[in-house]
Amino acid sequence: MRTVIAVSNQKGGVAKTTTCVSLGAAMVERGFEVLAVDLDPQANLSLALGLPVNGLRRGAADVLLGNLSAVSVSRATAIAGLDVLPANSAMHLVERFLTVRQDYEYTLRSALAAAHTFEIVLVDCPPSTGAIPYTALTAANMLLIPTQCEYFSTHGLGEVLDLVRRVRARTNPQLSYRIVVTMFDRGNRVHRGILDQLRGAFGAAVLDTTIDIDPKLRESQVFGQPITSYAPSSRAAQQYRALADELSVYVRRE
Amino acid sequence: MRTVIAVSNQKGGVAKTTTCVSLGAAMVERGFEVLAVDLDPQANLSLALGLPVNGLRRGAADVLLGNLSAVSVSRATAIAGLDVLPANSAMHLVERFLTVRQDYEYTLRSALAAAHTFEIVLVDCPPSTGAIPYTALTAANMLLIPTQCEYFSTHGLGEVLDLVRRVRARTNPQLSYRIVVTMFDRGNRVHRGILDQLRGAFGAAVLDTTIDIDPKLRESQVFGQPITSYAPSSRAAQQYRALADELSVYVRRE
Ligand SMILES: Nc1ncnc2c1ncn2[C@@H]1O[C@H](COP(=O)(O)OP(=O)(O)OP(=O)(O)O)[C@@H](O)[C@H]1O
Ligand SMILES: Nc1ncnc2c1ncn2[C@@H]1O[C@H](COP(=O)(O)OP(=O)(O)OP(=O)(O)O)[C@@H](O)[C@H]1O
Ligand SMILES: [Mg+2]
Ligand SMILES: [Mg+2]
Repeated sequence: MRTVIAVSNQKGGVAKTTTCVSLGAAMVERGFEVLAVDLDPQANLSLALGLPVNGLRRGAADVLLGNLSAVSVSRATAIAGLDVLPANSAMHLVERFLTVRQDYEYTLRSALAAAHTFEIVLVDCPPSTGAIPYTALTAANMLLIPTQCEYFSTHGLGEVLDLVRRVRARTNPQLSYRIVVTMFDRGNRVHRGILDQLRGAFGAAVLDTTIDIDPKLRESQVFGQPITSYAPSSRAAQQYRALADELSVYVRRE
Repeated sequence: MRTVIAVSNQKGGVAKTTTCVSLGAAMVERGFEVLAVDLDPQANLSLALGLPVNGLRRGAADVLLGNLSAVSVSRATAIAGLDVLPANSAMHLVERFLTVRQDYEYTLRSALAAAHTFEIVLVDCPPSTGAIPYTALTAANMLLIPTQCEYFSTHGLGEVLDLVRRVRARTNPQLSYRIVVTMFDRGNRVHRGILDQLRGAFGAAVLDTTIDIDPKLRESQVFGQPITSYAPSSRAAQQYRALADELSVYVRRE
């Protein structure tokens, strides 16, 4: 069995990509075979895993708009056990052209159907609620929603959950969701106040693990390495490992 | 004469909305009549200016998809001299349906044509390079690109400038652009290093004013007030005033 986790939030800059890379690397440390899928035209996930994004011939756009399988387009990264399905530049066309296909929502789910070698698939989404997040949520067992404890981020959560309701009603009744707080500043009273509000409003859907602000994450991205190998004993590496532990109860092992 | 400034960057969370609100309020302090246009389905600009975003009947979607003029849908805010064209919930449909219209790129430009009472129009865009930013750049005299001094943000600047080139070639040859560094952490060596690289790569296109990290900005948003009235003597208020001064040389007065 395989667990697909979509990482999505319409709000920009909440650490969707950072969470995909860091969580993926932490899951590999725990012995899982992981595929990270980059569905964002910005191709930040591919960049963070050290891929030369500009000349990529084959990528996620060929899987979503063409008929290539996910496995045929994926490639290894410098981290053994962590493969990536990179975003290529044609990804900019996907949002507009995917919707003309009949049952476009199921495109990613069918493309992943043959990817049996991976126990976990993490899907990085662009900051929107359009066709790309829709196909990712249709393919997912769980939606992981990174959010900052800031006014705009938390205000937008309602719309993300509207999307979850629509996907559950139409294409994926089993979809669950969890919220993870990122870039948390323990010394900031707005952050502490909003975290309390989040736990009050969303209860157990808010994961126990929070990811604090850690400048080492920024540095790791310049070097194209996940935080667990760039700075293995940093606070961010420890917290993303704790996140992997917390989520691994949801990963189904045969 | 009127100056239209589009605030856009595909990268999420780089302070596009924060810059629109703060710069707008600082321009009003300098005596300009300002209209802030919210083209983001998240409606964060409308929220930051204290509007009740749920339940808005008329908004930017009616201007872009319907045929309402910008003036008929704009409304006053708590700041005299700063009006807002709010985003309503139908904004989620605009990205997909705008492109079916003939010459859709000119939609915002024609909608703003009659808005003569405003000397400055600031347009907040969603984090993408699709139809909505395209119509905003077609209507604009200048594109203001907020960027953080971080790897993903600066890596994405090339694609934003690709969009500028396409818009210049097809619909708006006069379009200029400037880059403003936001959420700058003077104590962080990755930030300082990337700022030097930006100035090296983009020269005079990078504005002199940088906006430092200032927690007062987060607080101001919770209270639905621009920083210049919430915390008039804060560092962020001073820096956004300096940005208004730097940009006002580009604002054409009759
Ligand atoms: N815990 C953290 N501490 C410090 N910086 C962080 C942390 N998490 C992420 N960042 C930085 O914040 C920025 C935003 O993160 P990231 O790009 O992963 O967000 P995103 O949600 O994927 O953005 P987008 O909406 O553009 O896809 C990046 O420059 C990243 O390096
Ligand atoms: N100078 C600053 N200091 C501290 N926090 C800031 C600063 N500028 C913006 N922020 C905070 O950073 C977050 C991102 O800013 P904002 O929402 O304006 O970015 P955006 O580019 O409009 O995001 P999106 O891509 O989702 O539209 C907000 O929560 C805001 O309060
Ligand atoms: Mg991202
Ligand atoms: Mg915004």
